[in-house]
Amino acid sequence: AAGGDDHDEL
Amino acid sequence: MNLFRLLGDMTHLLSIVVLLLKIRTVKSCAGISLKTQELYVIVFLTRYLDLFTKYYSVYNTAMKLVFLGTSIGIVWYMRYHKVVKQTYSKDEDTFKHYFLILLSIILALLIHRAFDVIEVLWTFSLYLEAVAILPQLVLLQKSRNIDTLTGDYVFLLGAYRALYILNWVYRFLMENHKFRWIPWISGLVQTALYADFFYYYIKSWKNREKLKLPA
Repeated sequence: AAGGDDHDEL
Repeated sequence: MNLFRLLGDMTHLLSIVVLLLKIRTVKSCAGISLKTQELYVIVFLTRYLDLFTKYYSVYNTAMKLVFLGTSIGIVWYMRYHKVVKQTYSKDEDTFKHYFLILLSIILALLIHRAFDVIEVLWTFSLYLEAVAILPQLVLLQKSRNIDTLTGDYVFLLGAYRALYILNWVYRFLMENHKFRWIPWISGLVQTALYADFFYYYIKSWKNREKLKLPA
């Protein structure tokens, strides 16, 4: 999803 | 997920494969900084606590488990494997890495997006990852012989971070992503630390010479 969550990367 | 992100993750994975190849087939960890490897274990343990709190995708979970498992495995080999541990360049691995942990704790307590346990530990992991390569770079500079696998390992680690920057640019432009100062600045600092190494790595590759860093 655009914006929002910072934590979706590794 | 965009191509840069995927390539970045694959480069990161490949760097670990190269390091494990050296450790498991050559049975050597010469020129590899145990301190950097221990910092990576701390980075992954503190960043991936969200394995217990939030689900993103099979890919995301699998990669997190791989990074955790391999980093712990590498440290185990370097500390306890009866052949591998004897090849550890202990006398040259002198960087005061506790100082980096302390610095990252202080910075994470001061600069974070939200003050809760998961968020502060996640921020700490980004700051620590940014500087975790320093003991390894110092060790490389002290090593007279940098073998191909060690050079390739460090290059792939740096390339992974450079690809993540392209991923952020892509997400910002194409996915309308918001500003994410903490990971961006940490990632830029992390990539910048490799600049000098990249220069000598590419130079040695172009001239088909053995990699050597100036003291």
